[in-house]
Amino acid sequence: KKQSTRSINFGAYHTLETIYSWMDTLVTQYPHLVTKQEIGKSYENRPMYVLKFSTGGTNRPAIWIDTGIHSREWVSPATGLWTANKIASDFGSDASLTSLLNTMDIYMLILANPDGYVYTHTNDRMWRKTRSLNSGSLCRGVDPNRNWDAGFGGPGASTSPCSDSYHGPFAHSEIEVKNVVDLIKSHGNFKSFISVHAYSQLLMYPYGYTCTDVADKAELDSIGRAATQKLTSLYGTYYKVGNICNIIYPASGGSIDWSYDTGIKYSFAFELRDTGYYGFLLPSNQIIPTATETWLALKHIMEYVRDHPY
Amino acid sequence: ERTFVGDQVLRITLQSQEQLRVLQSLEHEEEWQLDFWLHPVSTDLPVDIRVPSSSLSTIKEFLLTHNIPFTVIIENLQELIDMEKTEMEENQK
Repeated sequence: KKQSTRSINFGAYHTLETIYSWMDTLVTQYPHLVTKQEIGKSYENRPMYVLKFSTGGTNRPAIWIDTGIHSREWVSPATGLWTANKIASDFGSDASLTSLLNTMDIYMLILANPDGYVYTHTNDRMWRKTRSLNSGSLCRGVDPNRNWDAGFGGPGASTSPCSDSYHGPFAHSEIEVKNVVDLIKSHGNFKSFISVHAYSQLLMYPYGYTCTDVADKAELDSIGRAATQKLTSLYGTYYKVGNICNIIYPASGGSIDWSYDTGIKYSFAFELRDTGYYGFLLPSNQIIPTATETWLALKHIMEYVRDHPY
Repeated sequence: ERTFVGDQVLRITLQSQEQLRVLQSLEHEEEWQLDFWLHPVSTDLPVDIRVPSSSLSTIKEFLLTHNIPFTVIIENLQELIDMEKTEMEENQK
């Protein structure tokens, strides 16, 4: 008997195997909307899958969403799971989402760092990086959000392989990063790139590698503020909005800086909620409230992208 | 499997630029093996640090010496991890 998508508990954390298996059930349940595509393998040879939500057409403008690039931020892929199900189940009943999917595709990478994610389940719950070997060092892994070709090796990234923010030997050295870069480049028609992290309740736009304002700052800031207003409207969760450099600190080699410099104007990064007591150990009963409020902001951004073609 | 018995997470709400500078200097302190969950970036945002049990008394003393107030948001990290694991196993069943 085929498993139904209803059998998964979205209010719980899951292993990589369960998440990958659930993707198949989602595809089975919504065969005319959802496909699962392998975009490559991780360092430890695990497949990396994107869920593609598409109603057809060729090379339509697309929106990218990735979750779980930092492996210990469990609420991020958990939110991704809920969101993927929301997109699939609301298509056809939510007029706005339906119109969006009638003109654009959505790509979701729910486990952007599969090796790290598995490692947090088996060896070290606090692991953040990839699991690649570093030549000449006993320390493993690279911070996959310091490894993109955007001010690579600049401020806010470490040269030490033992650091949690080690940028790696060269830009896109991490296969997990390169797989995404290759897909985005070969597709060539992404209009928005959204990376979901946890925690600290921020919605950010480029840049992180410099404190110089991006050309589209006013527009991105306005979108971000409107999006977080909607997010806040649900449970009162307070978000700050701004560019990475000013709102957190200079951080070079980040994904949304790369996507913006590649020409994807609507590039954003979320830092999801924390209750102020648990950090990366956000209790599972917070997953659905987190995902639900985040959806309001995500949807606002996606609708804006749909309505402002470029 | 790595364990975190007795590790605590401290939350620090910075009140001055001087305190910010003091905490930023801690980021380069390797001996205490601090894990910054939220980095010291401004007085507007809190700082969360996972402190290994072996460094707890030293870091708390350091903060008190510099008049930097803190609260313990996680008393024993391993307890939370164990609870999370148990819940996941039950859910898997």
